[in-house]
Amino acid sequence: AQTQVRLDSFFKTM
Amino acid sequence: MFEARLASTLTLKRIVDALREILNQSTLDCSDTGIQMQAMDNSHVSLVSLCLRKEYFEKYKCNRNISLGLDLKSLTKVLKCANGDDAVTIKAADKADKVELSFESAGKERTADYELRLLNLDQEHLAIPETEYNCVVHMPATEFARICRDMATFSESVVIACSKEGIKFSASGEMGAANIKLSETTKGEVSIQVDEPVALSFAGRYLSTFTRATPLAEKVKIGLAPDVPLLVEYPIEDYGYIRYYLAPKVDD
Repeated sequence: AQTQVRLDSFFKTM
Repeated sequence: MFEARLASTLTLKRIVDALREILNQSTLDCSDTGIQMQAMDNSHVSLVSLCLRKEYFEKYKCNRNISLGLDLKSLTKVLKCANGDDAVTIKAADKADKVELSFESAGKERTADYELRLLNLDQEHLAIPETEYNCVVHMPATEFARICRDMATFSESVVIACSKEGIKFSASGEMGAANIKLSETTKGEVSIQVDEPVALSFAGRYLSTFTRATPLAEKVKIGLAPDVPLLVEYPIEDYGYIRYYLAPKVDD
């Protein structure tokens, strides 16, 4: 099975 | 005071069409260099980033940075009132609670003005890091749309594997499996630059959503690197772009 990664871990809030 | 005029409403319609399936509401950040917008979808899996430089517009004036919070459904309704070949002027006063859209027919004999209420959106800005993509592929935008559509028939997940031999899209599900491979063409419709081969898995329904931008550009650029979001970029003439980012799926 696969898990969908979220973008929050790549793009940080400014 | 903000004022921007485009010779044709059609491109604006196309831009909004490319955004509205991912976002319901969004803030346009207008400055003296142009318009920018970026937002994630509700599930924080994809991000869309729009950039339109001021040179894109027939007329562009922005004395002071201004943020316009827009409901894209409402904006679509207003744009439906206009013909594609109407010129459109977008205007907003400083600290305004509304934006004005004026449409002028090609022969200038008909003008129509609409006001849209602005929203006060609490939107976070994300820093998108500069990424060196190991694989960069350019292909006709219609070809990419076709592949995404065909993959969706087979599975929710699409594996994109890129090597010097080409770019391969694969999907397998209960019905069976699909594999589409594109090699570099001598005429340059498909170009493939590879430093290191990459293979990643993505949710096909997001890829299909991105292809809403197909009418905006002849070519689409795809950037892949290990364990980072996929980049799908549609240029808007020479004056801007819509970039979509999609987080990969990983094995448990």
